[in-house]
Amino acid sequence: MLELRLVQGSLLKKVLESVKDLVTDANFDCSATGFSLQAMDSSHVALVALLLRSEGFEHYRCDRNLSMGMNLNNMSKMLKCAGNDDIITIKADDGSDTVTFMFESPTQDKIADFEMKLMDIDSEHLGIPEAEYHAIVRMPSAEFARICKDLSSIGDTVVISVTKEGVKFSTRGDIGTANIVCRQNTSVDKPEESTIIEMNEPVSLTFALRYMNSFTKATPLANSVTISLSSELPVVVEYKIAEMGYIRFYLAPKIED
Amino acid sequence: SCLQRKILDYFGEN
Repeated sequence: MLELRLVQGSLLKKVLESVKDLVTDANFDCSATGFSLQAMDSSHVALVALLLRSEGFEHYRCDRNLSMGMNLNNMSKMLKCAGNDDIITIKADDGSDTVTFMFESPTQDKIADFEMKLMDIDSEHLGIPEAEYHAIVRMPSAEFARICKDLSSIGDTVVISVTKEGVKFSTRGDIGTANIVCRQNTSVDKPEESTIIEMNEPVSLTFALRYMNSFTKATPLANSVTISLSSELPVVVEYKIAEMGYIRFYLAPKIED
Repeated sequence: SCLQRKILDYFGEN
């Protein structure tokens, strides 16, 4: 038996909107730790890892570990029927091939339940090691989204370079080139508007902008985004989900042929 | 030209 009650149902709606274009089908894993997902895009170039910790739910009952295969487009269709202020409860019985999403309006005057068919998904679970990164950049998520969108109108790839001068986002295309440098800025009153660069050593990596733009669909989940770079690892683009956990996108770099 | 690496080039299966 599984019953997860999320008062801030809009979080789940936002999570779905941020992953459904990247991943078609995925297993949601439910354990005592929380509600999680790990899935790669169909090209195996990007990976998404989501964790919503059990403590973040108003009610969290998960009698035994359960993996539920869902088509994310269908799940999104169902969650779009929930109001932004609705409380969402996810329910499933052991051995059932369906999951139920229950939506309650804040005033309890409307209660809806949507039952969705589950599917068997054969997916490998990857081991992601704890790692030291050469550089970690924290910046406003809206700023990062703007940069990715702007650069994708010029080129297909972005070179992200971190030096002690700051973080530089560069692209080139048929019409020309573009460089955007963001310097460390901690003087602003609001911490979420600051840009903080931790650099152990300079790093420069090239990524497909199409994937970066897809990751920025998670912007509504967090004011800040953290970009962790190392020359030996995929970049990690992380959006913290307030009080609950995170959504992390991993993207393998492009390298010189 | 650039070669796109894959996630599996970095992370192994659990």
